Amino acid sequence: AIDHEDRKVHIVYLGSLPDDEEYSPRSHHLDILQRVVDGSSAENCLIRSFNGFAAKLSDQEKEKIANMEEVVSVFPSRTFQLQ
Amino acid sequence: TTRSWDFMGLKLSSPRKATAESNVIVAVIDSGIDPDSESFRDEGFGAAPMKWKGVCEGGENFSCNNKIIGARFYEPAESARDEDGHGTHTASTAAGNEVRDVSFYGLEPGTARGGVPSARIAAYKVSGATGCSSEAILATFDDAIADGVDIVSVSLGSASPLPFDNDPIAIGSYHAMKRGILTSNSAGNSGPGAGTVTSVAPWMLAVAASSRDRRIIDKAVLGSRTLIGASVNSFILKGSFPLIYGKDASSNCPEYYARTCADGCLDSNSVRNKIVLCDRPAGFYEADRAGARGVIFYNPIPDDASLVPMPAVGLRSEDYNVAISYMNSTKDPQASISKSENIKDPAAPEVVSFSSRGPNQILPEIIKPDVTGPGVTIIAAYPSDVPVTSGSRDTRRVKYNILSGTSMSCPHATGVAAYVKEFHPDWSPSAIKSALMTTAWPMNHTTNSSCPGEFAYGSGHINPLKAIDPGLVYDASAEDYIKLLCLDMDEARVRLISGDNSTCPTASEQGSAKDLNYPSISAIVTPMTRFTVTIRRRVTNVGLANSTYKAEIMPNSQVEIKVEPQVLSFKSVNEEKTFDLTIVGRGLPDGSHMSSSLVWSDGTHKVKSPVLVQSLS
Repeated sequence: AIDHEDRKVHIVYLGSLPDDEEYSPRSHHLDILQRVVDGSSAENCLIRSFNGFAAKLSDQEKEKIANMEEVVSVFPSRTFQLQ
Repeated sequence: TTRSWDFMGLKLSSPRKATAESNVIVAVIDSGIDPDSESFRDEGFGAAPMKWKGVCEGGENFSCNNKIIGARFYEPAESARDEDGHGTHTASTAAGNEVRDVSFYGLEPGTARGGVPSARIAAYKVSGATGCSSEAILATFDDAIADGVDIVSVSLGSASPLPFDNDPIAIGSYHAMKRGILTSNSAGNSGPGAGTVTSVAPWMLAVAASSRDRRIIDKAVLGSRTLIGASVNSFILKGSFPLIYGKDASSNCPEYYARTCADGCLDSNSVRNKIVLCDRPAGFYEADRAGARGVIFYNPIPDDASLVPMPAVGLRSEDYNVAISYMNSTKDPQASISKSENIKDPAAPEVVSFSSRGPNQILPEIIKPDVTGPGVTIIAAYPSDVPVTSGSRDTRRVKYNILSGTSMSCPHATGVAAYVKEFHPDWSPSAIKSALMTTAWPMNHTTNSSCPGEFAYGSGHINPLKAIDPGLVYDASAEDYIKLLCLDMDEARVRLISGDNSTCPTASEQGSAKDLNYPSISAIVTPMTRFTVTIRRRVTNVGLANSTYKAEIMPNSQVEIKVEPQVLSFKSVNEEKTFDLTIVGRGLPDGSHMSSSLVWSDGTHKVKSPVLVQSLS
């Protein structure tokens, strides 16, 4: 099991949101997470949903998600500054 | 803004379409907004436009009105209220009301206003104490797009340029562009070094910062010598005071830290009732804490003026050295510091040294920044409960404050984009962007950077009145951008982004980034070789139905540039024509570049594109 502290916040970018009215981003995102998350519930890792999602991921989990067909990119959350 | 809009020619009396302007919704992704500011009162405003689908969820103690029609905040913020001042400043610069008799302790007096004072504002607070997270920015774009905004203003940036699929502002603005929304983004404050621009995606408008014709200066008097400096100093310091160098006023810090007046280094007993010399700007915070009467500091960015929490003046290197020499060579050195004043600056507009420069590190064939706008000592709305500076003893509270940065130039470009949207509500984001770029004022090469010219100012300085009537536009569709994405991604990933069955060109037809129908033109060539580069562009007639444009090329001794055809005749509005621009040359040294320009002119309109050839191995 991976300790929660070993996970860092990553962005999983999925591209355009489907037009399907039935589509639930959160369900889709939890489904992706459940396929890779070890020793921790997907609910605990998911931080926020948009046209992608932010989740706490280990390096190994990040690699697994990056290889999924429905994923455009996975990258660490960064801090942006006012300019 | 009491001078910046007039400086650009957008006056209170300039043409407006009142109803159309009040239908424009400007999204400001920033540190929140002060709903109590006069700049956002809603007298004379009707209900929100019908297209508005957003909400007012600003949190406790936050009410929207018919000017601020929407508000949201994202963790870790607890309300959309602006606790920093930045978001209030940028929102009022883009779309704030006209407010008369504004000044900052007498500096920058006049009427404060946004570019589109009758437009509506939707505020999205993403900034916490430590900055803004990628996930908050992405969530914000999702919400702003769904809320039905017209233009997005983002005065935020990363420390370095990021690949598009790793950059939340590039991702969010791409999806905004697909829904017809242009995003204006600050170019960054990491200049004047080359390749420092962080807003690099071609579907965004990247905005550099320049000076206006009104500057702020202040003075230090040392003995019989008066030195002119730059800082926003509202304090009146009567009389002269003993001068002491930071390094001579510290008992607990190594000399390097003491001379910069680093935090905790100055002894209160040594600096009390004295003016301290500090080798860095932020030294005034330590001098303030230690109870000094004033500060003379070295200002490495002399073309900008810092807000100071106490009587202080920033001197350029040569003048600071004069001050040090005076102190070292005088038995009883004394100095006085004057309150800042406004002077006329005939050299304006010049790109300020802190403004980030190209070339574009992610896509070198796309010139970034795109345009330049006023970004030095801009006065605009500020929350009256937020301190003017973070100085520990700064008790000043103001309704209008002076800030500098590409954060300040960005909302000027946002305001102009919204002004164009007011006249042309059906124009695409790229058409609006093209209008701003091809009508920009030419700017002079600056001397404060190793990479001047187009890498500093892009196409030039935004010119609002010309931007609403550009004559021709270089339009680019979502499909054009898809072709660009295909250069770096496989088709499957591109389809995820497009959300449809887009196809990528075959390898032989793939082309390069220079083929994007962009309003500026750039090509990369191999050093010290003979080259011929042909670039195709497509222009759309948005001027008179029957019009004929002739091509003019600014001569350059290093290359030969030809346009084919040299004349474009249009018979209807929205008619498209293509042309080829061929650049022939040889022997450009590695890392060098040469610039020229193409102007399409019908006698009334001048549609100008910079042409830049970069030699890269």
